[in-house]
Amino acid sequence: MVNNQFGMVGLLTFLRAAETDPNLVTLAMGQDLMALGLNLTAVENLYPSFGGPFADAPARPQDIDYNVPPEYLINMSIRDKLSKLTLQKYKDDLLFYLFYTNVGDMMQLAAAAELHSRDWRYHTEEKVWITRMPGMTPYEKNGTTERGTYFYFDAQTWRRVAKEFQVDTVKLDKCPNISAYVAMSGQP
Amino acid sequence: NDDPPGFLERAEFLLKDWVSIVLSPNNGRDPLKGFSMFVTKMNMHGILKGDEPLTRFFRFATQYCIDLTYRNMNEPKTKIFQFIDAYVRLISLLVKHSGESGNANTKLNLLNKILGIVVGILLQDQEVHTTGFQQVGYHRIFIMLFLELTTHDPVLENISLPVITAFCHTFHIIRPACAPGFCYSWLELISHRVFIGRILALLPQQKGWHMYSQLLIDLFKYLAPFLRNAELAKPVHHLYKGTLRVLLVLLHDFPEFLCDYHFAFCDVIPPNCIQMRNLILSPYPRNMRLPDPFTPNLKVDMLTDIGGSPRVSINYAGSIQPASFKKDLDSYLKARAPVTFLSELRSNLQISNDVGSRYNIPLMNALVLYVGTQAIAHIRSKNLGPTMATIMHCAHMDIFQNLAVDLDTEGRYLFLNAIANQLRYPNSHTHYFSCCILYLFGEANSEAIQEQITRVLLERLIVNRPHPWGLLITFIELIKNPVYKFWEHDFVHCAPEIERLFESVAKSCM
Amino acid sequence: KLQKEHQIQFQRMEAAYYHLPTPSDSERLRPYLQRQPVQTPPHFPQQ
Repeated sequence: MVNNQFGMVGLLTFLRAAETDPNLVTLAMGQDLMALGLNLTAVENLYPSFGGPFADAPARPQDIDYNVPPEYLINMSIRDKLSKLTLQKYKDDLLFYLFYTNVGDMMQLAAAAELHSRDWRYHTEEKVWITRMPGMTPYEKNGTTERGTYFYFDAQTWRRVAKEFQVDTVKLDKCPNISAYVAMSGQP
Repeated sequence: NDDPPGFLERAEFLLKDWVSIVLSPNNGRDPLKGFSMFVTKMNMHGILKGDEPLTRFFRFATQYCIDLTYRNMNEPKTKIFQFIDAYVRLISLLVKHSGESGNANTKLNLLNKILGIVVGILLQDQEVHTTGFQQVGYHRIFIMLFLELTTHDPVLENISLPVITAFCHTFHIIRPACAPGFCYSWLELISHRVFIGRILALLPQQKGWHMYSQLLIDLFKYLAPFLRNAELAKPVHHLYKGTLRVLLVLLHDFPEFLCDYHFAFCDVIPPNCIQMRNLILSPYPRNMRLPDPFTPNLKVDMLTDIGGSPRVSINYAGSIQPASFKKDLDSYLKARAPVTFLSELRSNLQISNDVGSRYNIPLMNALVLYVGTQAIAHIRSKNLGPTMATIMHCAHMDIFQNLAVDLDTEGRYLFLNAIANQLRYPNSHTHYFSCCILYLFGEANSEAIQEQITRVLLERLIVNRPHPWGLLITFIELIKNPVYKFWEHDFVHCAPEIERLFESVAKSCM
Repeated sequence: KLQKEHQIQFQRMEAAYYHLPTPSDSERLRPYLQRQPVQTPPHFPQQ
């Protein structure tokens, strides 16, 4: 057989080396390109929301500039008059908006904390926000499991939907500890 | 050097004055009024009195912005970005409003001057600071200037092609090989969603495609020496992964672009970057429906698209150098003589005696593609299509068979790679070269040739997806057609891992 | 082995690797709703 790097033995040697050296795998076997944060099955073009070569996710809608009439660009003249963000004053709808559109941002945590304070709970497995229907107590309780009618927030249709289901309260997320995240991120 | 006395003080005063104008709340109501008043001031201070004071002003202002970034590295970026964005606003307004409204030259001359100044400062900065070089100031200037000059505006729309050309030229000058400390920012800039949209989608008649291909070639050329090492250090891996993301966006949104320039890209991608090369070779035109390569009894030569000639936007025939070699090649293809041409072929391709870099790869690739396309034309002239019967016994196959036999293992590997680089979507090149490589396997006079053909095809198949359609159908034919007696070869069973690999690939193929 | 020219390139690239560009470097300033990237829990939406 060809006894250098250009035959089957050469390929075999490289593959065997790659088994023990993860650094060699990248070129030997390539990588799963579906895991680079791009929706390669999307029908629409990817470039308009491309987050950049080093981003794990597409750009957020609020980060994508659009050509608006210059009269719309009023930030400079009103920014000193804008009131501070006060999540306690906002309706649930806006809080959900902030939660779903500020992925990977402190704002997402802050919105989650405020929703939690309003008795919404984030189900860590179903990945939806749920809350008990007002005035409704669970009609079945068994340890950490309860059964009843709840509202869940459907982010696809953007509305609260009433549904009966069984909830394992262990799987409901606790309130995010904002100060701990702030300390970890090292940001003001 | 030798700024006139007081010039720097005046320039600093003007720059800071402009920034405060931009940041003032009243500016939003009538930005042009503020600009107009500022231009008057610039005139009063002599900045607009000629090319020299203008150049000095921009050189000072750019350097001031960069110095600001170095002094404030530990501060939030908002502060320096406010300053730089205001400076960029001044540049864009000056470019937009300079000269007569219908005269683009004044505007473009000014833009090119300023881009040249920024580039000059960047390159000098890199030499001065070396590993202490900070990219953020230059990154901000380039991206904000590009965004400002490509907004929807009738004046700017008229000069959009030359503006984009100016930026492409600038990015080529500061390509990673020349400014490695800027390489990550550079990739961000050339793959910014607005830049990609402008250059690949919005410029009419694909006028930006060639320029963008040059930038990608710059990127591949830079990565090549590091990727050849196979073991990727973290900084290299990071840049490589970013490159893959960009290629995926291009594969998804602009497959025709990758199709058109695949040849130029394969010239500069190292042979061991198999997945990246597959990314370049896998795209197909969006209006094409690819038949499932695993369809039983797929009749490739009956496919509607198989006769179509793919566009190759590179003058590969012109790459066959020297001219005397090209002349001899054309003579041989025409007359199938003299036979000595074949024996001298190898020496034309070899450039050194160093193992691993013996051969002129771009010349090899060009030779293979040129001979193949000449062969297709020759077959077509007889109203035939490429089949095993039509591709044999001709000058073209003489050349390919001679290369397969006469080259050493390294040269043969590169030669076979050049053929495999044409196994893409259904078209006449894919069809011809698929027949060609199968013919070389079947007619091989030594098992080494068959082994290396198998190696070249297999290594392209065992990496993660994507895989070019032409590669799949060729390999399927090789393992399924009893004519090739594929499973009887010793190299198929040389090691348990290899056997398992073949079985696994064959299982998914069959 | 890397040629000297490529070794120098690598050194400069490696230095740049420790202060990579961030997404906000290419975005307009947003004084009102600035980015504050943070590692959110994995069960939160990631896109």
